[in-house]
Amino acid sequence: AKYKFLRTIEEVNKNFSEVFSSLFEGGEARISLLEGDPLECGIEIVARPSGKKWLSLSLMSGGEKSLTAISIMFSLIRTRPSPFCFMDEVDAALDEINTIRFTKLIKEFSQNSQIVVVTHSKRTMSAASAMYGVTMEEPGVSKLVSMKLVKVAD
Amino acid sequence: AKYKFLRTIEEVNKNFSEVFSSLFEGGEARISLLEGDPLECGIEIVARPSGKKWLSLSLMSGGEKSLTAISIMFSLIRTRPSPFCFMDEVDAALDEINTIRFTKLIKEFSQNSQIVVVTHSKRTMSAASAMYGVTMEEPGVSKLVSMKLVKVAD
Amino acid sequence: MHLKELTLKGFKSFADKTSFMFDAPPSVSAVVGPNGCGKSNIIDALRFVIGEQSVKDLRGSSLDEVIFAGSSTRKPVSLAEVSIVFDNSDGHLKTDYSEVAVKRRVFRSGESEFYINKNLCRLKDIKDLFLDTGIGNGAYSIINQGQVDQILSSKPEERRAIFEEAA
Amino acid sequence: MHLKELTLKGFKSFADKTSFMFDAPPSVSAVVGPNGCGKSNIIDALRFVIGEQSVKDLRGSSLDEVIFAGSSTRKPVSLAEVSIVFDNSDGHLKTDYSEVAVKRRVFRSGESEFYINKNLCRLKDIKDLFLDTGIGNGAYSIINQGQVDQILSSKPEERRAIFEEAA
Ligand SMILES: Nc1ncnc2c1ncn2[C@@H]1O[C@H](COP(=O)(O)OP(=O)(O)OP(=O)(O)O)[C@@H](O)[C@H]1O
Ligand SMILES: Nc1ncnc2c1ncn2[C@@H]1O[C@H](COP(=O)(O)OP(=O)(O)OP(=O)(O)O)[C@@H](O)[C@H]1O
Ligand SMILES: [Mg+2]
Ligand SMILES: [Mg+2]
Repeated sequence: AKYKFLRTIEEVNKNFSEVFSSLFEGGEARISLLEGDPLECGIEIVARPSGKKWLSLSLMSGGEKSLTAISIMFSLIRTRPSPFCFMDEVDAALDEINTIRFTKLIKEFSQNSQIVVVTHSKRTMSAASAMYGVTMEEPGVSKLVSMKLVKVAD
Repeated sequence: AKYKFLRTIEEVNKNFSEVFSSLFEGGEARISLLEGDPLECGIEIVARPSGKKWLSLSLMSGGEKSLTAISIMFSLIRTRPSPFCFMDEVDAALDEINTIRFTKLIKEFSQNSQIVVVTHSKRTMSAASAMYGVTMEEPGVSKLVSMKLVKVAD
Repeated sequence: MHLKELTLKGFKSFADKTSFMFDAPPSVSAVVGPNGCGKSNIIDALRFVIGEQSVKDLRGSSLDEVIFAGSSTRKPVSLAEVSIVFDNSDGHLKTDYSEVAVKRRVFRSGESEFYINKNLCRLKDIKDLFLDTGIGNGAYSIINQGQVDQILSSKPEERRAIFEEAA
Repeated sequence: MHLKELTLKGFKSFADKTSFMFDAPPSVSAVVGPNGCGKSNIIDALRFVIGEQSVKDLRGSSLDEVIFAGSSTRKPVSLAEVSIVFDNSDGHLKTDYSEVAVKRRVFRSGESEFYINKNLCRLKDIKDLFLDTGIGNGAYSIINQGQVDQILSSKPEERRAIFEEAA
């Protein structure tokens, strides 16, 4: 079990470094195990956006934190695929450029997993091949008003 | 001191009910003191968007929570004005309609307080009479690139 | 193995039976609508039906809070029901069925009932069904609103759970 | 009484001296720019100069973390300095000056220096200056990124502080 966990961390780390550098167009990031028993010790995450120095995660900006966390989530999915991934407004803190990079990433991962995103962003919506419109015409009662299949030209 | 606090809570409550009903175009909300010594007891917040029932705050949506919290902040400012109010991406969870209602609110409060908002939203930007553009041309070094004064026609 | 359908009835703001049909991969779907219309409630319904035990992750303080509580035009109902259907042609879910339907009901008493293909079962059976499929507890396959940064702000020891799910 | 100017030098990503000039009310200003460019750092600078004691509210784990740490093209610096200038013609700030400048410096050692109109003073003097003006600690006049909902999720007893500030 110990060996399995170590090997998983190595693989997640490799995927994390790749996804991060691709989303941030440069920079580097790693996850690693801290001191102690691999079955109990903490997991450290460090990240350095391109052109910047290695600083504590807490000093990162809102958008940078979102992208870093999204990179971890996708590196876990790449390591151990899940049939679907539901994300609720994970793009809320992203500016336009990073939203576009995020949509490229989810399109890539949608090859093997069903990706479902809740979003208010038109950019993110444009990456979808299906849309579920939810409304509340009758007060307090939710209703699905449209399930559009949209062929999106890349 | 006890009397002063009770009177403050009453005034904040009055302002909160008004700001909430105006932002939510209906609905009702209150703050009140819980059981016990007014100088130590907790403060309860309840809210009911228009058409919905009184439910715990935790069940509210992301946007509804933001609007409710914004209502509390502004009811505090109305009760005891501060010269300025700096808000960092408080509109992140708001849809377009609620963003517009938020901008109406900040314009109203800007009469007496300097309002400064950090935002990615074009709607919110259009409510500003001055814009500070921040960039990082040189990696890792922030720079102010523009301080535009914009006369905004209502 | 992929998701085919998710159906909500009496769950939070979905008073009426509402079904969402999903395409097989490759598939990117967007759920859109105004603030407070019910989008995140759909995410809660998914967590609920795959066996979420923490009411906090369903945004409630007790399980009965996910039952439609009524509105200005509707009375409350007495039970919430969510069902999910999987295409299991590749046998990824540990069962012989090529189509697997999981259903969960909760009553005002707070009691839950679980079904696999219409057969009443226990929560344990649901957990076993999803074991090693990447779905268990939605550890990294379901990200709630406002929670994306949580893995960064949590303590190093707290983070383990999500990595252990992948191991 | 209103804000006239906020100046950052060596504070977080603002390696070079950068000044922000503010209009008197009525005034709505927007701070815009890409992710990570430094917008929230400006908010941190405001908290810092009015006497914020909690490094957590400045997103650091120690006070020296607000000093420009260098970049791929620049060396770190040894001190961070933020100054703020108020128009005090209405005497709202408890001082005879019609223009009040508050400055704060922090050094690598973590020590802070405070100045009111170029005179070295103590943190206590800054706190006294802002007492009863609605600025103290920015309780409700400064809302950090991601913090807007906090008043709703905090426990009823924890919420008191922000209401006491208004009382
Ligand atoms: N048990 C319940 N009965 C009736 N309504 C409920 C119940 N639980 C939650 N709701 C309602 O559901 C609404 C929240 O829905 P949800 O969180 O899905 O919104 P949303 O579409 O995600 O909005 P946002 O874009 O703001 O995040 C709230 O207005 C709440 O009143
Ligand atoms: N002491 C420091 N020295 C150098 N750079 C720093 C320091 N502290 C923070 N930074 C940098 O400042 C950047 C964050 O800035 P900030 O939080 O202001 O971004 P932002 O403009 O608010 O972005 P967002 O829109 O994503 O919220 C980080 O990239 C971080 O590396
Ligand atoms: Mg939501
Ligand atoms: Mg920011």
